[in-house]
Amino acid sequence: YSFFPGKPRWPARKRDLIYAFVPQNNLTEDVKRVFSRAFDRWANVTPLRFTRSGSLLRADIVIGFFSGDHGDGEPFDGAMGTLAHASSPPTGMFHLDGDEDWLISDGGGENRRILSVTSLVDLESVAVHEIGHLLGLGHSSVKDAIMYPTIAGGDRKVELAKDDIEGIQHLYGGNPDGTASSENSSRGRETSGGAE
Amino acid sequence: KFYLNVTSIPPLQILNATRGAWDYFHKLAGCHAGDRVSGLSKLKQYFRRFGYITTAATGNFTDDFDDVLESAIRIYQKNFDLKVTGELDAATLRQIVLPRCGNSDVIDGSSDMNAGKGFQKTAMTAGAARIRTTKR
Repeated sequence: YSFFPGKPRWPARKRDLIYAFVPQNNLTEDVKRVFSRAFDRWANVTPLRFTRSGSLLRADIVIGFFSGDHGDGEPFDGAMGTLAHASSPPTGMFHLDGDEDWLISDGGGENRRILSVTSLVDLESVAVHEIGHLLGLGHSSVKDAIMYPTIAGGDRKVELAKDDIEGIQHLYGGNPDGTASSENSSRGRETSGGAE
Repeated sequence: KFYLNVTSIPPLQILNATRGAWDYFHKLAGCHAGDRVSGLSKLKQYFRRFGYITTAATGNFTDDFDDVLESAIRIYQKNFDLKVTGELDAATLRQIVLPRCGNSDVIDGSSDMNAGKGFQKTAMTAGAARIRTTKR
């Protein structure tokens, strides 16, 4: 695991983070649920809690789908290529490429190949990765880690690996209500604890 | 577009799966130091995009396989646990063309991607002019 330079993290007074979706995207509940599941995966292993809000003004994290140049100096490049990007704490910008074909099914908790050849991208996999950035993690060289920078089209990777959990717990500590820790997750089994 | 499940994807969508945005780089296979091949400038832009080249140049790269590119390839190979050859071998290109997160792997000219595995912090070295990186 790695961190951004200076190891930025959300301040101690900010353990309940609010996220909101850019209203112009008009996302369905099915899509929003994908993000909720992704946030839960990080909440299970940290003291952080995530709440959805309908108001951008209250939000710590703003999520939106954009195409091409969307004003942050990091234009998207159409289908495939770069899929999404996110800022380090405490900025809370989470941008996804609106030109991708996104799969939003609840594909279960396991990492697996969904299709052998496809340009379809599993949204939850990308969301879990980008939330890692929003919380302060950089990229990892560990191939099984969520924070590994690449994902093949048609792959689903949503389980936090030991490397991810060690990294995030270095920043925030573990979930005081749960049992999930890097000790009991060898390589990213579904972690227990929290609401689960 | 959003697809609720795999069965909702039209068969043609699967058959005509979009080629990867960087499949073009496959044609650079086998290039090594000293070569001049059309397309290497685009590869340099790719490496600059993800922090492996920190020159302040704004895209005016040449098609020369120079020290800057070789250094970038070596750091990339270390970060992705590939054999460090400094060349555009098949394994490296297979990794480069995969869809990926838009965040940089190397930030401010140094990389910690491998830090958790006991590697030393990898400083950008020979040829990679360290001037500044873009702060988002």
